[in-house]
Amino acid sequence: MTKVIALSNHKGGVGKTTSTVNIGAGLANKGKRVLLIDMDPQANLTQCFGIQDPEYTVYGSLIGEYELRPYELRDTLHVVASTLDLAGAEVELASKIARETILKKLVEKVRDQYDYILLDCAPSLGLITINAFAAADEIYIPLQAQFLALHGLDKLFEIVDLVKENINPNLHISGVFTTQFDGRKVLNRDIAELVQEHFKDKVFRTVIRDNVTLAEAPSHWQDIFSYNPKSYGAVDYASLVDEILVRP
Amino acid sequence: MTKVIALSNHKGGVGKTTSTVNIGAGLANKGKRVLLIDMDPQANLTQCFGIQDPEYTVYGSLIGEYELRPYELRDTLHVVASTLDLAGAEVELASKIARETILKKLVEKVRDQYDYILLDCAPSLGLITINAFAAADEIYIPLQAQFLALHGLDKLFEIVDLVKENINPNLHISGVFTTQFDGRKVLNRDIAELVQEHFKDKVFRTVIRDNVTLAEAPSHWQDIFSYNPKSYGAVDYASLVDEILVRP
Ligand SMILES: Nc1ncnc2c1ncn2[C@@H]1O[C@H](COP(=O)(O)OP(=O)(O)OP(=O)(O)O)[C@@H](O)[C@H]1O
Ligand SMILES: Nc1ncnc2c1ncn2[C@@H]1O[C@H](COP(=O)(O)OP(=O)(O)OP(=O)(O)O)[C@@H](O)[C@H]1O
Ligand SMILES: [Mg+2]
Ligand SMILES: [Mg+2]
Repeated sequence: MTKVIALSNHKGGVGKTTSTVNIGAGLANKGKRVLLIDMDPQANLTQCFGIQDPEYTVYGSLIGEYELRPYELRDTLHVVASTLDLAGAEVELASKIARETILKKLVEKVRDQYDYILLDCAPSLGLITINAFAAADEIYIPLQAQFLALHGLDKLFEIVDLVKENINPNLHISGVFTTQFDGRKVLNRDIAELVQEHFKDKVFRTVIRDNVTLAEAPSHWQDIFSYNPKSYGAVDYASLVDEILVRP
Repeated sequence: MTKVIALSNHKGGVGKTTSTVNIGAGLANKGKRVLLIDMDPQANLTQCFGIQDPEYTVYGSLIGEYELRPYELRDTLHVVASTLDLAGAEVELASKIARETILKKLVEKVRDQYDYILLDCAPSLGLITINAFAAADEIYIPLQAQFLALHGLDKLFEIVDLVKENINPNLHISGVFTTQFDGRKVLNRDIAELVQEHFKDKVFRTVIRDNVTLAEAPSHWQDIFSYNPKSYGAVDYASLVDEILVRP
């Protein structure tokens, strides 16, 4: 039973891309067949795997030039690349019929080839992210344990509810996890407690610690497990992957 | 001579809001008359000053309901608040005549009341950010010294050139500064060197260090100078403000 999960939070820099890369790689290392789709015009996910000037991108598929054309990095890990041109898609798709469900139709054609499909969303709640929500079964929210990161989530809940009522009744926020956590900072500890109170059973037990190896790995075009398997980053994401695998 | 400066970088979480708040407060402390405009639907700048459920926002002004209506926090520091509704403005304004220069016309009416007008942009390059570029004289780019933050700047340069050629010939990127810098991390030192090589004389000498007090101040609704004037954060932003004041 394939799971399609969107990693989303319109607050910038909270670890959406870092999480998509390393949860994806972690699941693939456990033998799961994984597809990652870069839904961000910044194309950070694409860069993390060293894919340069991709010939096929999610943009080409969204505007109807071709089906999803993933790059096959390993047997169990494929990536649909992005491009800066995706930034123009919001306007280009705005007048298309059923503009919100273009990605959903593309994903349905490949779903059964994968166990997990992860969608790395941009820091926005526009039409491209709405396409991701329409195609997804679940949403994971990476959350920095910082004051500014807590606000604005109401808008995310509002958009999720709108998509759930009008387009995708399956959609629900199923997981929240804290990223870039530094136990020495009182601020981080305080906010992490608030997150636990607010999201209760949706919160993963694993907390992703602040760890520079996670910021270094992308420049080597590697996920954290290939770059430095003994680092805190690798330990934390491996633990998160174990929790994901046992979720219903 | 009023300066209108947009703080922009579509990479998320690099310190745009933190910089707008603290550069603004630093300039106001030096007796300059400062207006801050929150151009982000997340309304983080609005939250940093404790403005809750604002009656007047930049959204109301952009859709033509009223002129810019700033909150007067001090004699020399005013803020135009934002709201989550601003996220809908991209679509609402898309069909308006001269949609890119709506903010420019609003700003022109108040320019002479201020010495500096700072625009805090969202992590995107859509119509709202283009409005900020059309209204601005200069752009400052806060840059995290991380690998992922370096890519994608090409798109920013592309959009700036488009606005410069078609709407605002004055516009130019005048300043770049590094944020969240941790001298112990080799990655940060390496990237900071690349930034210096790439941007040359546009780079401010001041580097903003990674300092948790900057992340704590917003939850107290204070800028860094009021919250903890002896912190690294206050020292660094004061030094950056000094550099800004002597720029032509
Ligand atoms: N746990 C961590 N420890 C240290 N650095 C991290 C961690 N997670 C992410 N980073 C770094 O922080 C920056 C932001 O992370 P990332 O780009 O994954 O966030 P994002 O939410 O995808 O950003 P955007 O909103 O721009 O899409 C990156 O430079 C990344 O390398
Ligand atoms: N120099 C710094 N040291 C430590 N923390 C910082 C620093 N600058 C910003 N922060 C924290 O990092 C997070 C991101 O900063 P901020 O929200 O200002 O970035 P942004 O670019 O405005 O984000 P967005 O893309 O979401 O608009 C915030 O929680 C902020 O408090
Ligand atoms: Mg990202
Ligand atoms: Mg911001």
